[in-house]
Amino acid sequence: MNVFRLLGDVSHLVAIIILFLKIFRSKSCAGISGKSQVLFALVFTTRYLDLFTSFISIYNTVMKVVFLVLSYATVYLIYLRFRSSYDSESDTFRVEFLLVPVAGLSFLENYDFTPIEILWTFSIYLESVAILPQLFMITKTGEAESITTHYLFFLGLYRALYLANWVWRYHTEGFFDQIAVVSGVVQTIFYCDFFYLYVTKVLKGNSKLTLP
Amino acid sequence: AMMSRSHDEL
Repeated sequence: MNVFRLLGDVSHLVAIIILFLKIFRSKSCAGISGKSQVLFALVFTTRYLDLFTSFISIYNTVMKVVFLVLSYATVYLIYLRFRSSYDSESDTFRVEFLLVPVAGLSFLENYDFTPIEILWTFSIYLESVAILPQLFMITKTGEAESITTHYLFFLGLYRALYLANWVWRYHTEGFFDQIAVVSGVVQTIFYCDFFYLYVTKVLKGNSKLTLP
Repeated sequence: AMMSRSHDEL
């Protein structure tokens, strides 16, 4: 464990909690892409299959459980509890265009052709594109509540911090996980234009992000 | 560089 990874996990947790609380307290999921949240729940499900088979640390187990519970709870809030506020007309990204290539690639490019490893690889590739329905929805509606932009900021920051963690681990222990690093770079690049808008608009105190 | 994944990262 290093400071970059710890900050990354905290940033990830903050993002997930921000989103859950925003929906739970405002009793509305307006502007939120349910499709992205389903993809994130799928990412955690396929990545944390070893939750019951291999114990790594209390921290590892607790964080996996928290991520799984909060992501499924968020999907529940969007599609069941507050489904009347779910804007399905704006959440139209064709997720099959993500799932099929990601599934195909995880069979082609992985470290070990076993179910656990292929599902882990699937979760890594899927996570790098899971935010696209949400970013697409924002470009389609042309705006996002500021709380949603804070969620996206911490979510994008988390993988950027993981990139720093991999640079650090490469230089200190020679560790290099090419699949995770390449996917992490792609994932973080998708946030770049959002980061620019976030810094230039939201942090200037605008109530919400409106796209030009 | 090693090509492996870490099992302790989230």
